[in-house]
Amino acid sequence: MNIFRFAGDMTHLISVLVLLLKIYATKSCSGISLKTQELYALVFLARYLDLFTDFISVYNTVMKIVFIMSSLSIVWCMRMHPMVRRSYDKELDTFRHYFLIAGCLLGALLVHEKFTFQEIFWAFSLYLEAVAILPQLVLLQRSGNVDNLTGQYVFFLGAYRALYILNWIYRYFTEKHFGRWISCISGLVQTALYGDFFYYYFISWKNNAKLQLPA
Amino acid sequence: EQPRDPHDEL
Repeated sequence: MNIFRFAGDMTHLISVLVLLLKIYATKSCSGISLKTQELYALVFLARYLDLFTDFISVYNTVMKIVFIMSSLSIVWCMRMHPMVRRSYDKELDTFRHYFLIAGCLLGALLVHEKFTFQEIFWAFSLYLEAVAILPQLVLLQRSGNVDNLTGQYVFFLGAYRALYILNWIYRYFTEKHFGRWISCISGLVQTALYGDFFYYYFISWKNNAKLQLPA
Repeated sequence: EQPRDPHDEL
């Protein structure tokens, strides 16, 4: 474990807590893409299949359970909670995310570390995580104004993967056999997708203005 | 057979 990875995990956790806070405190999910949340729930379920078979550390197991439970509870809230579901921007959140799932599944069948059930789902979860933010970014562009908590949620979500890239660079230079190319490449793609969001987020922060994404 | 390297990252 290195500081970059720990900081990345904490930033990821903060992003999930910010989202839960927003939904719980405001009883609203306006500006949040249900499709991105469903994709994230799928990412965690597909990646943590080894939750009961490989014990790595208490920290690892606890964080896996937290991510699975939080992502499922956000999806449940947005679908079932009577107050929250009313504020869901159904007509704006129209990204066809099933194509993302199909594409990533096909990609995992073609490019993986080993042709085993667990490894294919692991590669699938990495590819899916790289593109899972797309419905959310499209929704933000469509809804134009971004409320603070949603902006912070997306910002922390992007920052976590950027910290992981530093972690992979660190591990590449400190561990002789570290060759996780699937993680690195999908992580780079994922962080790149946040590129324009980070740019507008920084501009709005610098001008102390409200975050406006060009439609 | 080398033990399967469990993915230790989240």
